[in-house]
Formats: sequence, structure tokens, C-alpha cells
Amino acid sequence: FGWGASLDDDLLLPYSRERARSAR
Amino acid sequence: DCARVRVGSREHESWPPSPATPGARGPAVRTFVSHFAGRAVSGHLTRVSEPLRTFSVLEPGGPGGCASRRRATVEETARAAGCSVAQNGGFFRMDTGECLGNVVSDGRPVSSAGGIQNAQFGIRRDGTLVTGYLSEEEVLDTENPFVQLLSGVVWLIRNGSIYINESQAAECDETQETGPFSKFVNVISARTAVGHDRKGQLVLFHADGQTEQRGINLQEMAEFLLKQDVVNAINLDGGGSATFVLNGTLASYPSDHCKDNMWRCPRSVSTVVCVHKPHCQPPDCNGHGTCVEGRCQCMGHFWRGTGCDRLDCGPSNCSQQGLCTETGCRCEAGWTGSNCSEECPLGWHGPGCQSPCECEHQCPCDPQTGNCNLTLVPTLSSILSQVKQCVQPPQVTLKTAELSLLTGTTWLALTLVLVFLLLISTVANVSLLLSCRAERSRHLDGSYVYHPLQEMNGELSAAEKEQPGDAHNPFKD
Repeated sequence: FGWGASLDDDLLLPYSRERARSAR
Repeated sequence: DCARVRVGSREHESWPPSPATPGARGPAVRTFVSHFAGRAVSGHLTRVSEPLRTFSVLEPGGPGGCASRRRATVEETARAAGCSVAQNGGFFRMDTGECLGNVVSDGRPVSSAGGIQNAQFGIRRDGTLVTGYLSEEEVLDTENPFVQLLSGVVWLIRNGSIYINESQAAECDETQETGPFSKFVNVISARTAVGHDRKGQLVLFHADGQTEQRGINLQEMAEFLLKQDVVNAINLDGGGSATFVLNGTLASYPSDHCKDNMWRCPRSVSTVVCVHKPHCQPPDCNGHGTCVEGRCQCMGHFWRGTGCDRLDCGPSNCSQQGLCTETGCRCEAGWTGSNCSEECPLGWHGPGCQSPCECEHQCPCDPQTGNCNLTLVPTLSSILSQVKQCVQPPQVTLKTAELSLLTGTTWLALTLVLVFLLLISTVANVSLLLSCRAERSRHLDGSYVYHPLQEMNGELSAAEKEQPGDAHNPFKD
């Protein structure tokens, strides 16, 4: 299978990336 | 992004292991194309019996993948591990590849999230299936430790009821509906999940999709699983991470684009959930056996148990006089035999009667201690008779020997003298006897004269003096 690398472009994240808040 | 709880117990469900079904078959993989709110969605539902032996959480690219923050496609990891069915597992940091949450893989603790309050799914050593929230203390339990464990986000179904709203409160502190967490829950996309059904079978769920365009939201996934008799389940990574692999080959439609965006490419992800042929528990059979088709074949005659972790020397258990070892009973001092039920043979002592007695004149010794001053043991008379001759101290034995020697010679001389005397007396008696006989015979046969007993009977007449004896007048005698 020459599947090649994916572009990681379908992101489904529970928490926003910019807010790396410390755990409560 | 959530609270951390180090100690104490948190909300979770523990489902006891189901009795092993003999001849349990491999995983049952079903493919579906179902309609959710008018959208056709395809996917797979996999049921797995005996998950303790047939399910594993795998690190990306094999053991050490999390430590080296590796990412690998599910196919790569699944092929290397021989998974018959595999899906993407827990969440990870896209930029660093760090495995997020708790990870335990085939009994090896890989990473601990310090008690973070996201949804957890794991299997303990005794086969208990655990779903829900765990404190760090519960994750690191050593009494009945996790052999498989991974983290998701949102506890979809708790004890047969949808638990999404409660999860939002537990797993994130956002209150507004429009925050990323709320979108994460309600947007349609490709989804994966892990849980178990009422029979204790592990259930893997996968649905194809693409965020905001195809697929299902968490509520729709939970309702689908409820209909499939799933009792507890958590949501795992989705979107471009959602991957389903069958016998090492991609069997789903990933949503990430390849460099050539004409095509779709499976994402390199972090941990993988893998269904495989039954492993032995533990995989190495505790070093006392070999794993064949998921069953431990124990080495030697004495290792027993499904994991070859128990020594069994038979019902007598070495007669309580020995220790069961992998080569059989190792007897305590004074005992021998396959069950340590036999006493040491005379002249031997010590553990397993391996040591010869070192007493003078090959005397026996105490079978336990080897001590030559025997204490009378209430055992066989033969031992007692041996003990008698060996119980006095040696100098006395010497006297006894001389004595016995002396007695022997004396006895001999005495006997000879007696025999000699006996002979003489016999000869004398015989000769006396013979002479008497000869004497008597002279008296008894042929003519004979008799002497009247005149002095006794008074004077005889002249006539009587001359008369010869005759038989018919016996009164004359």
C-alpha cells in the first residue's frame, strides 16, 4: 500500500490548542 | 485541561470477568451502513470474547513508542503485533506525539496522567473491565493491577445509560455551549469507541466520517451502542485519527488527505487497540511454560495453573514433611521418597537422607540430626535391635567383646569337659549294666542251687537239707 503520509487536516479536538491551561 | 485527583476513589464501573467460554471463537466483526438523521454512515462493530487474553493496548510502533513520542499508522503497529482487528486508541499531542492520558500495555505501565479526570477504559489482572473516572491511586493499584488501560474523552454510556452530559461537567470546566468541548461533543465526524456488553465481551466501534461533513455526533454514537446492548463505553480519538484495520490491512475510509489531496491517507497516530489470538496470562507463563494458542503449557511435572504460577506435588503435598519445588518434593531432614513419607534408611540422615551417618562401627544415627547418641525413636524393631548394640559407649562395647570372647572359650572348655564326663559315665553305666546282666544270667538259666534261708526261717530238718529244688513245689523258694 503506497498510502503516503496524511496531512493531518481533519482535526477533532476536545480542547482548544491555544489554551494549554494547567489542570484544575 | 481537567481536574486531577491523586487519591481516593472516583466514579467508575467495574464489570466482573465472565467465565471463559470453552472453544471461544475469534472476534466477531460486523460491518454496517446506517442512517443517522438522514445521513448514511458506514462503520464496524467488533465483539471480543475473553478480552483479558485477546485484547491489548499497544504503543505506536511497539513497546517504547510513547516514551519516544513516536507516531505510526494503525496498520504498522497492528501488523507488527499480529492483530486480527485494530483501531486507533487514545489521544495524543499532534505537534509532539506525546501520548495523553493513562497507558498500560500488556501489563506494562507506560504512562500515568496523574489522576486526570477524563474517561478511562481498562482491564485488571483478574479480568475485571473498568470504565469511568479513576484517581491516580486507583490507576497505580498493585493489588489487582491494570494489565490494559487507555484514556478517552467523554464517558458515553454508564451502566446502560447515556452519560454524555455528566461527562461534560466532569471533564471540562467550560460552561458556555459554544466552547470547543461542546463542539467536540455535538459535531458530526468520524468516531471510535471502546466498551463492553452485558456478556462481558469487549466492544470496539468505528464509524467513517469527516468533521462537519459526514459521520455522527457523540449522542448518535451512544444511542447506536445502547441498541447493541453495550453497557459501558468511552469515546476515543476521532476525525482524521479514526482508523479500522483488519488483518493488518486498512479497512476504513480515513478523512485526512494525502499530499495529493485526490486521495485519503490514514493518519500516523499514537496508541492502538488490538484484538489478537489469545495470549497467555501472563504472556511469558511466568517463565515456567510456553504459550501455545493462548494456553500455557507448563514445564516439568509440577508447575500448574493457567499461568504456570503454582507448584503442585500431588494431594499428599509432600506429607507436610517437605517443600514442593519444580523438581518435586524436597524433603525435610529425616525423610525421603517422592512424597517425603519414608524415613531415612539406616545409616543416612539429613534433608532427603543425602548424608551418611558418621558414627563408629557403622552405627545408625539420628535421621534428622545425624547425631550418634540416638534417642530411641518409636520405630521399627529392626532399628531398635541395631540401636541396642550401638547404644552403649564404645569402651563398654570393647569389654563386652572381651567378655564375650572369654565366655566363648570357657563355654567351649566347659562343654568339652561335660561331654567327656558324659562319655565316661556312659561307659561306666554300660559296663555295669553288662556285668549285672551277666551275673543275673548266671543265676537264672540252667540248673541252680538255692540256699535255704535257714537262719531266717529257723533250723531245717535233715531231709529238707538234702532235697534239690523242684519247680512244682514253688513254696519252697
